[in-house]
Amino acid sequence: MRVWAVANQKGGVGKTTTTVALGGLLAAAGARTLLVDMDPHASLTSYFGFDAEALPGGVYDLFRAGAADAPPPAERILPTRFERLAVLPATPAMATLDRQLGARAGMGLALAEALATLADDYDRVLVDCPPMLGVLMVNALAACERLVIPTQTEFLALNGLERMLRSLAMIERARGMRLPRLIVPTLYDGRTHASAASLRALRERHADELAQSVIPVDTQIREASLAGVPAGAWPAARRGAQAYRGLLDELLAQEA
Amino acid sequence: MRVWAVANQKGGVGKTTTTVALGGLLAAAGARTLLVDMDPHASLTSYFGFDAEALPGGVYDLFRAGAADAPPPAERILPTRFERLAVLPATPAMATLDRQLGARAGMGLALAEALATLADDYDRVLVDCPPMLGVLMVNALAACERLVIPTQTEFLALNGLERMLRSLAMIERARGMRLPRLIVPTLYDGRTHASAASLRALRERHADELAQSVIPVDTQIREASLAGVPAGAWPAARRGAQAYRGLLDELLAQEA
Ligand SMILES: Nc1ncnc2c1ncn2[C@@H]1O[C@H](COP(=O)(O)OP(=O)(O)OP(=O)(O)O)[C@@H](O)[C@H]1O
Ligand SMILES: Nc1ncnc2c1ncn2[C@@H]1O[C@H](COP(=O)(O)OP(=O)(O)OP(=O)(O)O)[C@@H](O)[C@H]1O
Ligand SMILES: [Mg+2]
Ligand SMILES: [Mg+2]
Repeated sequence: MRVWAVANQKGGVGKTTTTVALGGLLAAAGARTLLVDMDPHASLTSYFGFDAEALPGGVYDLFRAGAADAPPPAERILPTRFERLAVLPATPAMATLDRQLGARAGMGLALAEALATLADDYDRVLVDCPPMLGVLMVNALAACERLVIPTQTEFLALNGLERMLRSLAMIERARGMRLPRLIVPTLYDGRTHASAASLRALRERHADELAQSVIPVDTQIREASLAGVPAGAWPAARRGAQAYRGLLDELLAQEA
Repeated sequence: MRVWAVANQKGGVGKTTTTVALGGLLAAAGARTLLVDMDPHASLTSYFGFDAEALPGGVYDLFRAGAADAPPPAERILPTRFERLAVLPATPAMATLDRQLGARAGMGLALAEALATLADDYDRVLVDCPPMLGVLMVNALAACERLVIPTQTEFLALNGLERMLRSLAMIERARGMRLPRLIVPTLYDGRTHASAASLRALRERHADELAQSVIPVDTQIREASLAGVPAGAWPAARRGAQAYRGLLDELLAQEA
């Protein structure tokens, strides 16, 4: 079982879209794939049509693992209408976790421990992160072996990337291990100067960690999310799907 | 002094862009305007060219108000190159506040108390929020008299809006007061079905709280942020600036 996290503290850069797109392609290629929604805002959970408010639980239960009535993680997993693609959903209660857990030690491994119990059931796990450094993102970084960092090709998001990399360095120091990562340019619009300038800046500053694949702005990707279908399985999203296939090839090649 | 907060738990919907655009227009119209950056990711602080990592402090100090060495809020405010427009900046340390403060009572009013000390210095205050429900957003909601909720006109963001309104209802119940709010459609792209369908859904579901102004996708708005200039002061961003002027007129009319 291989675990990838998709994270960036900057909001709206395509984290959820990327997690779903890569997960959809892996499942279509035959891998038993689990998508974990670590964002209390539950975008990934909603993407597949689930009502996060109405669910009995999900990721939140991983943090109650010691409690007598906490179900095993497998019990909270929901199948989707796509073969081999399942979701461990988010619920709004997760927004209170940082305040509840506070400085309590040892809560950084709740996800890693839960995924260990699922190792025989899934080949691939992709973890979608919230746009905020906190216990939920820290758990995702501790549980994954590779990090995908979607970065919108424009100014405000480039600053955000520097901050994300600094937070990552802080977490790596605390854990004493380096996390392989791949920065993925997203929402690229070749018609605008700001997008092209940002991509050039990314290539100059982060050449060794930057994906070759650039995910273009593709309005059909939004249509796909309206329909609850991963970008790769939405025929009209040709450009976006092709870019995500290229990205998946790069990630798999790095693993070998 | 009038205080507006700009919030939505969904990431990347235009909160920072809206805060800066409205603040720039208010300052240009003669109001002494303070922009408060409550997002540890510090997008608003970076927008004006400040390096959040290098600053001595900012919003973080409001939460240390009791400490002997905590400076008065006014000391942390930075002028911008735009007349009558100043910034109370964010720093990355704010990301630890939820964990540090935990369930400690009474930390929901740190911003409101700080702004009270500045009442004679500013006519207008605009507060930019992080994309996460936590102590920073709760402070912004407690300190403001009106809430602006930018909502991207597409599917994932519409779900996010419902969740934001539920969180708001929870906070209003706890505080025993209703917060006037205005939902602002942003990043509208009339060429796509998803955008038009989302705007129709917004008009059906939230007619009484929805702004008449719709902020269009305008690539010049990104150019403006690259240059560190509010959208209204960037001549090429005609469409975006016009929409933001319309929005400001609506907000001012509701106040009267
Ligand atoms: N390549 C693309 N082309 C067009 N639209 C896109 C693309 N990728 C993402 N989007 C749209 O951009 C918006 C933001 O994407 P998404 O929600 O995946 O970002 P996120 O980083 O997960 O946001 P958050 O910070 O809220 O978790 C969504 O409306 C999505 O449909
Ligand atoms: N009307 C617009 N037209 C084109 N681009 C826009 C518009 N409004 C915002 N943007 C761009 O969309 C991106 C997201 O905007 P912004 O950073 O303001 O959102 P946010 O809600 O503050 O994000 P976060 O959740 O990270 O705080 C930015 O790159 C910004 O330049
Ligand atoms: Mg997301
Ligand atoms: Mg912002």
